[in-house]
Amino acid sequence: AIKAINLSKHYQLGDELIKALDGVNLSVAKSEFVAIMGPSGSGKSTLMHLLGLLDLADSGEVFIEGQSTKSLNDDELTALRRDKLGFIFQNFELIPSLNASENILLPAEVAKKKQAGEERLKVLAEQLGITNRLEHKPNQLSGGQRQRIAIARALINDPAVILADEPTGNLDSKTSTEVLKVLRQGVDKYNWTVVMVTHDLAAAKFADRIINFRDGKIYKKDEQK
Amino acid sequence: AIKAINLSKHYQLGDELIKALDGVNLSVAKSEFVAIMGPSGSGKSTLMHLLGLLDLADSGEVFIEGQSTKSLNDDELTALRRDKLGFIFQNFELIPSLNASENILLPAEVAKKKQAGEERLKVLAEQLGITNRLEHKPNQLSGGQRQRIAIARALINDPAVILADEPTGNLDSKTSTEVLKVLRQGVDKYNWTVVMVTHDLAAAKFADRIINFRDGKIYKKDEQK
Ligand SMILES: Nc1ncnc2c1ncn2[C@@H]1O[C@H](COP(=O)(O)OP(=O)(O)OP(=O)(O)O)[C@@H](O)[C@H]1O
Ligand SMILES: Nc1ncnc2c1ncn2[C@@H]1O[C@H](COP(=O)(O)OP(=O)(O)OP(=O)(O)O)[C@@H](O)[C@H]1O
Ligand SMILES: [Mg+2]
Ligand SMILES: [Mg+2]
Repeated sequence: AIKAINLSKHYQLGDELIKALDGVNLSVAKSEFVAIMGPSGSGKSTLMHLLGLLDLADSGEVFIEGQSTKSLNDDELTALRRDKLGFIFQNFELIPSLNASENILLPAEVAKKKQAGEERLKVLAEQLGITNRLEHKPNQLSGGQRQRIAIARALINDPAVILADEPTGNLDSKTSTEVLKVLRQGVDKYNWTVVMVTHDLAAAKFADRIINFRDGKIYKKDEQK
Repeated sequence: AIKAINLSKHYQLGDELIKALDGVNLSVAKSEFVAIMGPSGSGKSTLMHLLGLLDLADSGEVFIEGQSTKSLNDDELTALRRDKLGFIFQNFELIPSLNASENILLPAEVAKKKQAGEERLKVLAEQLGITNRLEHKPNQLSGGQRQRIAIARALINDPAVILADEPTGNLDSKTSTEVLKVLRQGVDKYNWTVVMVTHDLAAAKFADRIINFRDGKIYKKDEQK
């Protein structure tokens, strides 16, 4: 469902070249749940942003459901993100002026699926334990509550591919398990494809396989082409 | 070194009353390392903000090194924070326009201890693995690198009391251990007092005792007066 071929991305800072991604090959099948683990600073979020079409690689290609994204223009990329992808950001990226419910429903509004979204919201809020916090703005919520709003927002349209960047970092173990069960159930029952970055081995074990990342590359033994 | 007596704090949202803290009693001795664990939304960050004099309780009192903070004015609170406390925020709160080094040195500048701070910065950056990222701005850093900048900033003046709100949530286990060792060493060698909120039991085990939190209260069995 989502594939990366020889992805590379570097940053230039003054006269320093930082190779954030150095030739990444990754293939995730439909209805597969993959976990990515690796040291802080090794390139995981950079990879996730390229997979999520939020950023452009310097070289290499991303395929979504078999379709190459290399030559798509901005409108086409926006449509693809809107229709196929759900992204859970490591730092949440909630809109401060909107309350939790409004933040969560944003993708449903954009995709013109607001009514379905509102039904879905009830179910998700229950599963994630945030039903009584939907009127709060982000600055009136705890760190873990904000994280769960970001999670619900990514899932509101039941997208084909979910990219989760460290979705349980601010959650206690009971709440983490609830979140991971929602993801696992989505894969098993509704054929979601999930790519999850995590630093927590217990979380990674909910996935079908674990990919190890280091210095902008996937370990040779975990590569798939 | 830091004490809370019967602390309470509520929030009013429309006609809903939220009791974030409901009579918290806590006493941490000098050179003690205490971990606080509890469910997401249970009031831990609220407690940390009161202990750090960043917010005012509705009732109850905070004591820093035996001194009551209840009747201090704003200037006195600012001076106490500057001279005695180091705070690691759950969401980092870095200044976007400053690079890592400038962010870290901010408390040293404020306390007029810039030279000592620059020496200290070299050591801390080494211990936290961020030496080659000091020129980067926050948006040019990974989540875990930002977290380590926030940690270094809290420690730059060797404060008497360090309040760490989930300091390892974005770090892989190896880097987490490095951070926890810095805190542990600070307590053992330099007599720091550390209060750390964490969702990670492995991290909590670096502390001398673990306090369990729930629904705005400390478990009866973990209370100390
Ligand atoms: N805009 C930028 N300019 C320069 N360097 C950058 C920029 N963005 C990221 N980097 C660097 O690229 C590397 C990879 O960053 P990335 O955010 O992908 O790491 P990560 O694996 O997600 O880490 P973490 O586990 O801490 O979240 C880091 O070393 C980071 O400092
Ligand atoms: N400004 C506010 N207005 C209303 N409610 C608030 C406000 N700030 C926090 N709350 C509520 O107070 C409760 C405690 O929040 P707090 O941030 O202390 O939780 P926490 O234990 O740190 O959680 P986490 O582990 O998720 O970080 C939460 O239920 C939160 O929704
Ligand atoms: Mg990251
Ligand atoms: Mg918190």
